[in-house]
Amino acid sequence: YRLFPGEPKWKKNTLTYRISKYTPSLSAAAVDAAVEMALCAWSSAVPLTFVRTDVGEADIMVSFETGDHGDSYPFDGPRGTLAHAFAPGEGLGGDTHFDNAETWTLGMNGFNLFTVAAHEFGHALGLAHSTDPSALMYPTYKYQSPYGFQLPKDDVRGIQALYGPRRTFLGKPTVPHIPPHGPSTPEHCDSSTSFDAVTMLGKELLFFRDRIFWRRQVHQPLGVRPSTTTSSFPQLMANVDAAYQVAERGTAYFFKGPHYWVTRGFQMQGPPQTIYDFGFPRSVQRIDAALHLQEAQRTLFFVGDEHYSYDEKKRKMEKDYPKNTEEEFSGVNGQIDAAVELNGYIYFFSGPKSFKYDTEKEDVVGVVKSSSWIGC
Amino acid sequence: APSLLAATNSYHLAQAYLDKYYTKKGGQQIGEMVSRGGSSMVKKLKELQAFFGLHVTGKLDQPTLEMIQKPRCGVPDVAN
Repeated sequence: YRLFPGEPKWKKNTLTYRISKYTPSLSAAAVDAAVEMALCAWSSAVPLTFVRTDVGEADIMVSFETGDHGDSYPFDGPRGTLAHAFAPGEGLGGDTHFDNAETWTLGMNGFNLFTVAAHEFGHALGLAHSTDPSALMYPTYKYQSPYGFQLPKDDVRGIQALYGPRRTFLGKPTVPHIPPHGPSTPEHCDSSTSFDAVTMLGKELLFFRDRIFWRRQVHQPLGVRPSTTTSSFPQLMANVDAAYQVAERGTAYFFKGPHYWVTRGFQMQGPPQTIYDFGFPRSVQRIDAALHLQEAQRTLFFVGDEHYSYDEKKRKMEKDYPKNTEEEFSGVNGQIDAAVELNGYIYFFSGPKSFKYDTEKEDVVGVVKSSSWIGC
Repeated sequence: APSLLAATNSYHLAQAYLDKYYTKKGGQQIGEMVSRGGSSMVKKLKELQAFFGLHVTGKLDQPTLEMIQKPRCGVPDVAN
């Protein structure tokens, strides 16, 4: 690997990015997702956090440009130069430009945007070109699939030379150590345990938190094993906001920010799509929890202290929503982090608490610690 | 004649490539990677061949020409 002379780097660990101009060859949602996954590739190796903004000046301004676009490095039309990025610094520093004349794609028929963006963000973080042909920072284009992408060793060494390693380098599936002997309290047990998302997947129950998830049989809380999300859901690359399954269709939906992925079991069904397909207003940028009600064939989406109702049969959002959640589900207090319907009851997860809600009594009939669901 | 034309095209292609990726331009560091001052084309060709692990001849041979034609990142390669 190589660093820029003077080794410019960002002096903060949280960087903002903004996509200020898009390309006609890909949907905005696809560009958003590719950029997010490309940034995730780096944040999995170093303690950097990327926060997206849609207004004003961000540390990393991302745009698709044509020809001479004012930075004295004009683009050259199809092929040739694909993109460039500036070393860390004020103003132009970190900014990343893609040549609009190229055919950008999420696949292989054209130039894969994830591949080029991941390379360019290496520059925006302080890496120059590497002479290692296997490195992401090698100057010439070589397709990389975002699905299951692992940052090559040379690039990990380079970026960690600038920012040090992330506490747990999540590029490789590391399963937290569980004591070898029986039912002693597993390490992942602490009273503050909360979940980002809970869903059935096939016959299993999955609990997501940060970049880890636990899977268990519905009636068997012991022997729960944690895995890293990226080991089974490489496309997600990071934590999950919400998830639900429509058993009749055999499909599950995973939400992250304004995107969602459809899976059959653990098998992704294509690239990420935009949550506005469900009919959400643009004011909704992410979902806190999703709850599929099998009999009613509706899915409730929880956003802040409200929730929306989506008719799975008609495939559209129901009228008269959003509604206030506490008014609709008495006894369930606090923001809903996750929810799942099991054996006729609804289980709401809010921070370290899990509420068992009886839809007939229309009331909460039990409260347990969230962590008790993963064998604690 | 055709081979002469092809050779001329290759020469201009190489010249443009070396100007873009192996010549310092000053201003904001975009990839920073430029050679100090305006070295001759032969010297820059050698830098390119060394960077990509090609046989360092200073000549515009086939492997070098093939490398020059590959789509790539716009950030210059050679550090000063």
